[in-house]
Amino acid sequence: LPISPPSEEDEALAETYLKRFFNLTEETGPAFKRGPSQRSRKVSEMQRFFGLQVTGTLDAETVTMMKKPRCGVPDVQL
Amino acid sequence: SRFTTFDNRKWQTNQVTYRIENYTPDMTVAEVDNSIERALQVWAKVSPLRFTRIYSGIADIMISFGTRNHGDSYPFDGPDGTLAHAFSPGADIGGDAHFDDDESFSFSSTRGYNLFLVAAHEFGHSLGLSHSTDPGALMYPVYSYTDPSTFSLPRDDVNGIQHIYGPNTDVNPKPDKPDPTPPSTPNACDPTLVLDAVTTLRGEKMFFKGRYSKSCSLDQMFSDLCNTFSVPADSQVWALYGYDIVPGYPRNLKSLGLPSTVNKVDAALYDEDSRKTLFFVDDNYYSYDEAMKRMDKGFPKRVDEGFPGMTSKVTAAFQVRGFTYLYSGSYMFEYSMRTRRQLRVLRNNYFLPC
Repeated sequence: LPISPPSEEDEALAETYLKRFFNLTEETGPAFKRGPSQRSRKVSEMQRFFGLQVTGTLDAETVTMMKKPRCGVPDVQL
Repeated sequence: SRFTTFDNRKWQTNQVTYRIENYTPDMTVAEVDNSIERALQVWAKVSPLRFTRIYSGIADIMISFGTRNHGDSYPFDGPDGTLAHAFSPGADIGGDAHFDDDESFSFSSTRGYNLFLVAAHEFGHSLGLSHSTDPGALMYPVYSYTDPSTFSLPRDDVNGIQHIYGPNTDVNPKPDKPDPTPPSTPNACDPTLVLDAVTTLRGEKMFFKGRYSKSCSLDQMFSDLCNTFSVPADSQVWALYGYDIVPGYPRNLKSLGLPSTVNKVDAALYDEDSRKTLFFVDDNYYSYDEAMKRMDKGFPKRVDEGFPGMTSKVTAAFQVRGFTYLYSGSYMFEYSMRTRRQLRVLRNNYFLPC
């Protein structure tokens, strides 16, 4: 079965999570750019930090990890 | 990379003060005081840092409970999610630790979040430590419950704090009782690793060692399971449906039909073809008929009778694509259940991503 895309709620959760803990900033510059988006790079960075499979996409395992109770200090040095 | 900040902030003195500004209604004042003090001692034990409580004025580490917007630029988010945060060493808000009072904090029970564990983590930040990627470390960002009464600061955290402040230089007042060795997270690729158990669940293979499964600590996976592990778990059995404990468990091993002489099972294996579950106990094994829901007669048998060549104790067992794998020590023995022939002897990290 095709993997179901993340829900809007999960998308919003991921946005907040990556901003808070992985220093995701607002995308600036030209709308289209070659190579993975900042958002995809930040998802990969988070997946690497937690030893998950690095896909750059919001798969179920990644969203589950984002929902776990945790410390509010960022995982990367700002 | 162990520092929280790029400019490697740390306290310039080993004498650090702290002050508890307010309290959570979830616990008594004495319980909060005790949790905070024990959480600081976790770090004092392995470093030259010494903590003094003050009751007025500005302390290095100001400790407070608040919700949502609580006076800094990092609002809390209500129940669950973010539990607390702390600031790296420095003046003013530097070193301070804030706890989200929309959480339910507890003293010793497994209800809610254990304040001692959350505080010990946050004080790591107050001293200058960043998060760790080691899932068994206290400084791992995700909360995981461990019994506070048996808590021992993991090796990764000891290395981190000693990287910043050095070791505890006090002479151990009880040389006959050396401090426990800091626990290390098992290394899946350590060729000498001896696994406690293996299983498959929904197409995944899981490898257990101590309180860990392959990539994360058990309590992050089976949270309500580990919380009840405090009783001796050997002679009990839990049933899980997916990741949830089936009501009515744990039960005693005898409920499976094992004789009362058996109080520990070394490994268990479900054979898809025969629909029987094999229980390995020392040099013997029992067979349980899942269809008939009873132990098979004529057991126990010696392991090497059912699995020729398997002369050492089986510590873990599972089936993958019709082959049976018996773990013993740091080796894995592959068998065909149909012919009962031993096909290969493999290292026990054969299935692990090494």
